Amino acid sequence: VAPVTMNAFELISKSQGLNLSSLFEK
Amino acid sequence: CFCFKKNAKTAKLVLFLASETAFTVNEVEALYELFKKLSSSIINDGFIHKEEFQLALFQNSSMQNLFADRVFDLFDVKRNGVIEFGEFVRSLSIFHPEAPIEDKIAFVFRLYDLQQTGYIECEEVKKMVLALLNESDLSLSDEAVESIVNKTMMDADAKGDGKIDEAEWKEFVAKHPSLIKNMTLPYLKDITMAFPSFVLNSEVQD
Repeated sequence: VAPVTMNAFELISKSQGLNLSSLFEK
Repeated sequence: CFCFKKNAKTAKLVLFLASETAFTVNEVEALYELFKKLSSSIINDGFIHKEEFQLALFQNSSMQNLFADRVFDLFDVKRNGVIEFGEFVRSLSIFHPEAPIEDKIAFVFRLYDLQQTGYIECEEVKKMVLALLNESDLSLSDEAVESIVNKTMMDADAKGDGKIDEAEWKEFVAKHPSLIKNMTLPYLKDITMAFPSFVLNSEVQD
């Protein structure tokens, strides 16, 4: 469960869709 | 001595991209190897299609994800439905460890401005939080989501007009630098290390 004190953008930044390092995985 | 093995047009493009991005000629060549791999994973036509982008990110070509869609749309500068090599290099350049931080902040602003109105609106923040919850194991009540969104808007929307403009976004990121952590890919500083097989074949010296 996410803490309700969390900043919304902190939560959003955890999306797998924003993790471009996957592009470099072989 | 520039001995890029592709045709003259591609060689010219590589030199041009190196001149206008954070990458060296060698690094742009390494990115070309990556681009070739990604752009031929489903349809071998020299462009990265949405499905190929999703396959690279999620190991699943039909995985729907709001944020991956937004990243794809921003990379697809010409808005023709595919990512071309130049668009790929220029966009990835923003993720370079030495790229200007202002460019990273602006990119994320555009990413989160879902409707491209020039503002990140309250409803957009809520939509993105719900999308994130939907894709993850995090679970929150409707009240908790409202609370997180409202608190964030209160913190970020300094003018109190219900939307975050670019100046407010810059100030908010300055207070919370972790928000642009995703915008730096350490790989990009040592891209030739990430593709050692390519370097062995390259005759280019920077």
